[in-house]
Amino acid sequence: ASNDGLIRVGLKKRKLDHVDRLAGHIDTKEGELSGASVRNYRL
Amino acid sequence: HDNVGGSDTDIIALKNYMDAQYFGEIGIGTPPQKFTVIFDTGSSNLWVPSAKCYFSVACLFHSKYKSGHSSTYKKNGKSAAIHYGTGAISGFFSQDHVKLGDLVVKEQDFIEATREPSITFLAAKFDGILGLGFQEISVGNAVPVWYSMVNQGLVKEPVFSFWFNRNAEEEEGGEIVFGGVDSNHYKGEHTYVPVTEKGYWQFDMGDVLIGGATTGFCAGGCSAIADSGTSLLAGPTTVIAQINHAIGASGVLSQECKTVVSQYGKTILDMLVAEAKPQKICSQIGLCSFDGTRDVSMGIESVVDKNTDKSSSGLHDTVCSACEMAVVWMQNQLRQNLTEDRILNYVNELCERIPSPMGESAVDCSSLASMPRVSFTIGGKVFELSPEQYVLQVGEGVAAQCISGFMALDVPPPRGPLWILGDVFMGHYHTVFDFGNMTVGFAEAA
Repeated sequence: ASNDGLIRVGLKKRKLDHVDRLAGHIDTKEGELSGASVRNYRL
Repeated sequence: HDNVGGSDTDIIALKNYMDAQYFGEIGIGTPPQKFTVIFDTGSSNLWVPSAKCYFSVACLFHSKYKSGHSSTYKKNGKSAAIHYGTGAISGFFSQDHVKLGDLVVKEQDFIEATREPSITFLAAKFDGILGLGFQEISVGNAVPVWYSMVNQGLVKEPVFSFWFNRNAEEEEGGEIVFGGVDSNHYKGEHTYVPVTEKGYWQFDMGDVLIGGATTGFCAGGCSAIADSGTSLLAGPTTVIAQINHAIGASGVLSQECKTVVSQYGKTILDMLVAEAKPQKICSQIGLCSFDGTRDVSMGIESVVDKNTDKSSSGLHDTVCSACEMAVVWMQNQLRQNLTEDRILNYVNELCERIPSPMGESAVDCSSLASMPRVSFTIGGKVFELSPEQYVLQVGEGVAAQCISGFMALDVPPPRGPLWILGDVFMGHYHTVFDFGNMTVGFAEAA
């Protein structure tokens, strides 16, 4: 809170990178991995 | 206890928390237990991992709420589940005090997640999600945190606003302001439009322009949602195709597949003709590593190797996949005794047809200067985005890749055609969510 009566919450940010994006790509509904994902990403 | 209504579920399913880039810290309980959450205007529940989450690996890597450590905890126990496009969580409702900044919201219902089976949440930098949408789309009809803040008289005005700092050089991620707007974070006046569909922060939007020229499709009106929990800008395929054409965008995998074919296609063919083992070809030319039986991507080991450039390891993953696909396609074509040129042409055409993961498209980083501005008409005013604002650069130096900030999303009437204005848009335009007047306002961010 500050003098002007506003409540401020600072935000953090992160930089997108290839690894994060690919982790998103292998995600599927209910957390199950498709055969192709397992094959491609060695999980 | 899924999200209310079939059509709403469709939209929630489009959310992409994996690429969400902005998050803040809250405290739950007394004394406050700290959690990093996404402040998400596209959903309405608060959830954090529970100490009772035993069987989801994601819970091991995130802060967990321990009700036994809080003197203000109140049991609820009603079960809850939320399905997102990129993951799902389930657990049960609890009640406790929630601290935002210096403010304490009392007796707030939230979900203690006991299952987070999705890889989205395993890899996520955030622990949970704090929804800032309306109660109409709240799972279990739980009262959203924002409603409690207003009901408990904790804010001067029933307004909150977002400022995202898109300056890549600066550490500060941005700010969410409850109770009003911070005049340091925008220029000029806000343009306000009424909320047309309570649930999401949805409003009417007009034509989308490419380089000042109409794209036609939304000239008669489209809907849009201001969504801080989505990274990109999503809209009707009819318009996105025109944008992609204007900025030279192609699917991420398509582009890398074409690179593999142009640079290594002949080598791969020669090796197949020379009867090299197909499973080893991509590792032999350095695009994959070999695990003893077959080619595998080189990304996983690079993730744990802190000295390795994470950006380049990801690039290898897709290149390796592209190479593996090319080998299979060429093998098939060789069996039909086709000429080398015909095989390479055919494989190149197949590259163009590879569906793009998560709908992302790649653009040429060196062509930003020649790309047009894309504009959105909101409340009769034009809101422009320059190529630097709608293109995201991933990785650095030679491994840098540029991703278009646009992705296709087709929502049929009556809710659609619909645009999701995510962080790419909200990063350039300071956004005010006025709960009292039921309006959304945009002004250029400062």
